[in-house]
Amino acid sequence: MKMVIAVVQDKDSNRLSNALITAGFRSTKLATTGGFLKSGNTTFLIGIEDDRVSEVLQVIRNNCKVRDQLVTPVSPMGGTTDSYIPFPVEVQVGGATVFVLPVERFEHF
Amino acid sequence: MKMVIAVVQDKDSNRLSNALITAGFRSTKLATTGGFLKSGNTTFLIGIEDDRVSEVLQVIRNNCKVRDQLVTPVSPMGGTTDSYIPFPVEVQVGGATVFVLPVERFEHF
Amino acid sequence: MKMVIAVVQDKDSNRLSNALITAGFRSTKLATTGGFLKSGNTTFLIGIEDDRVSEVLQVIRNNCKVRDQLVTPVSPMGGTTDSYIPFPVEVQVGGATVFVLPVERFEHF
Ligand SMILES: Nc1ncnc2c1ncn2[C@@H]1O[C@@H]2COP(=O)(O)O[C@H]3[C@@H](O)[C@H](n4cnc5c(N)ncnc54)O[C@@H]3COP(=O)(O)O[C@H]2[C@H]1O
Ligand SMILES: Nc1ncnc2c1ncn2[C@@H]1O[C@@H]2COP(=O)(O)O[C@H]3[C@@H](O)[C@H](n4cnc5c(N)ncnc54)O[C@@H]3COP(=O)(O)O[C@H]2[C@H]1O
Ligand SMILES: Nc1ncnc2c1ncn2[C@@H]1O[C@@H]2COP(=O)(O)O[C@H]3[C@@H](O)[C@H](n4cnc5c(N)ncnc54)O[C@@H]3COP(=O)(O)O[C@H]2[C@H]1O
Repeated sequence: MKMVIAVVQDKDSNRLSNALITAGFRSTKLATTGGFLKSGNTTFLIGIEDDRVSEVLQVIRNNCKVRDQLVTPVSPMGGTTDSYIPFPVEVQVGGATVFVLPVERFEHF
Repeated sequence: MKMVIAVVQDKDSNRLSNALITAGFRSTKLATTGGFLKSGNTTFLIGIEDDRVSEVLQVIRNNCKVRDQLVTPVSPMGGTTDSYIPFPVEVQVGGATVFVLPVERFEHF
Repeated sequence: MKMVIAVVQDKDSNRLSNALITAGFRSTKLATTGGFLKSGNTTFLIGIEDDRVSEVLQVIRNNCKVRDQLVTPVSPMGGTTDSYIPFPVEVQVGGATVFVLPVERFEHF
């Protein structure tokens, strides 16, 4: 058993959720916040059998898009804030950030 | 140290939370969403000593009930949606889905 | 790769978030609830390279404060509730509770 933790953009969350069901994967969804952009994203917890890791990664890759996001930095990356006029900057946000963790025991009551 | 991740129904969340305190377990709760029914449920993160895994599983089993939930599927599992009239269907939802993950290091500041 | 799960007080969440960015760590934030005080706190998921565990623990320790919190227990720890007049009690809440879990595979699409 493995626990797959996948952080995806909110825009892809429903499509990924349905694709996981169709492919026979069970999952739990969390509403989360990105550490850098401080905007909402979605984290999936997906418990899977050991031999289905590549398959679930394929489903995630096929359903999550890389996008450019216009961001207005809250303050300059360094230096003073007095005469700072924030300009929007384009940041590329990945389709999915995925961690696969080992599970020692699984129970379903 | 182990990290127990337990997904339970909202209805059992308070009873389980109190039972964990009484049994001397510490925990953190997350409001989550089921991948299939897309309705709210609760996920517990419970960090425990290695030799208390069976005990915490017993507390979870004793405080989480299996229930039938009436669900109106959003669309047919396969096929077309034009003349589809959704009928409620009964789905059995487990008491708890539990994953036990190894922890390499624990710190409390 | 390791997954660091850090439960911190809401008051320290923004300061820690910015300190992680400055130190070059990526993270995802979850709004969570303490099992005992049942009040809001913040859980960080921080995926890091194996050799940076001590460094991220240092950043967490430096940005999360231990505080005393006045709590009115919902009911007596034991015994009857009829003539119980709840008095506020001071509970010390740690700066951070941190678990380091092994990650077998990491992907970024
Ligand atoms: N210090 C920095 N300097 C410049 N650009 C930066 C940066 N930190 C992040 N970015 C950029 O901003 C995007 C959004 O990051 P955020 O932290 O809001 O949202 C992140 C975060 O919630 C999560 N994530 C990524 N790496 C993570 C890690 N190692 N641990 C935990 N969560 C992670 O996945 C989301 C998407 O990440 P992704 O890498 O695709 O996309 C990132 C990255 O392209
Ligand atoms: N593709 C499908 N076809 C037919 N019936 C399906 C189905 N997927 C789920 N169900 C049924 O619906 C119930 C609720 O699933 P849901 O995903 O909303 O809510 C789930 C989900 O949040 C979590 N969960 C279960 N297995 C998981 C896994 N492997 N990984 C992550 N989360 C899981 O535990 C909750 C309760 O699961 P439980 O198995 O007791 O109960 C499930 C199951 O009986
Ligand atoms: N049964 C009990 N009897 C008397 N006092 C108790 C108690 N359980 C907790 N406390 C005290 O209350 C503080 C807040 O606990 P809470 O569970 O709300 O909030 C916790 C919880 O969300 C999380 N946490 C701590 N240990 C954990 C564990 N083993 N597993 C999962 N989450 C944990 O970290 C937060 C802060 O914990 P911290 O230990 O610094 O601070 C704790 C502790 O000092």
